[in-house]
Amino acid sequence: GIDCQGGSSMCCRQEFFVDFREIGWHDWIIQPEGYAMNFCTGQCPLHVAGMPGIAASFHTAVLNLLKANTVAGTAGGGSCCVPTTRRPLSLLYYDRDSNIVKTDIPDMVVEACGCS
Amino acid sequence: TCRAGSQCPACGGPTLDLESQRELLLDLAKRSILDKLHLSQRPTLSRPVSRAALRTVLQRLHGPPQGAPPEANRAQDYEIISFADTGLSTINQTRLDFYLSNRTAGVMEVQQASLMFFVQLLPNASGTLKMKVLVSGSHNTNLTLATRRLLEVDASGWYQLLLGPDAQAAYSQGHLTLELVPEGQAAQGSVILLGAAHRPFVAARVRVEGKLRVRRR
Repeated sequence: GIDCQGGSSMCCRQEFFVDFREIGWHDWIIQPEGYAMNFCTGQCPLHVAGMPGIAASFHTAVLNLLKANTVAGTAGGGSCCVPTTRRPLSLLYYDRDSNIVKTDIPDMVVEACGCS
Repeated sequence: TCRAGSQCPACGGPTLDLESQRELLLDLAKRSILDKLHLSQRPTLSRPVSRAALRTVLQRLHGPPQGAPPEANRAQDYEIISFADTGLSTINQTRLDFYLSNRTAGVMEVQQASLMFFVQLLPNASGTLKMKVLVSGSHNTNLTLATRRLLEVDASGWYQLLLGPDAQAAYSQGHLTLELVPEGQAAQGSVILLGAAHRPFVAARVRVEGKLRVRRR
């Protein structure tokens, strides 16, 4: 996966951190201090469409370009810049009854993006 | 998600200004967390939680340090303090016996041990006190010379002598006998006190393998 840097319009991972103090949630979420949500953004031209996560590979791009030339006109585009790797978010928080709860929410943090 | 015949939202779509985009993402993050926790809205704390409870939870959560062996196999370090039983003593020598309980003896490794004793200086006495230390273990009734230490004694008070391997071995087996023989310039002007408030003691740092717990008293 590629991290977004200024000027690039290709599919990449944009970092986005939600600070729990800033949104007033620090009184009920004990840990962590924030949520590194991140998200995927950018163009997915047809020739980089393929298996998510390996779109950045040069060889895959070449193979997909060949594939795109073959099937051009029938697929009609529609490749998406999507999360290809995610990890869980561990939360320690107070529930409605002021119990302290620890939970791992799967697939909450986007680690890498690719074209579908 | 890809919508048929159009680009996916991540690839373009209507452009939002930065502030609106940020609001949208924050809202998305909030909703996502609440949904996953099966909450319709953020909890409102009904009663305060004690800091002690919170600390306990955090300690449990973080657990033992990474790479530490499981609790049952981990060796535990303790400090054991044994007060002396005083044996036959004269003005020239003081005999001290230290006993460990049967439960403790033989299952621990003594890593360091030191003897603490109170020296009372008589008026006008000061100088160097040479302390001869004889040691005997539980299986050996004969006292052997373990060490001779020089102590600078300039005032009445507590003094410390580190005990060597012989004494440590005897102590770990459950019974240690020490005999202190003051020598040198200040020997005639000093007394090792043995009363309740000045009772000599051995302080030992020990390691106990396995599950045995030793409570410090």
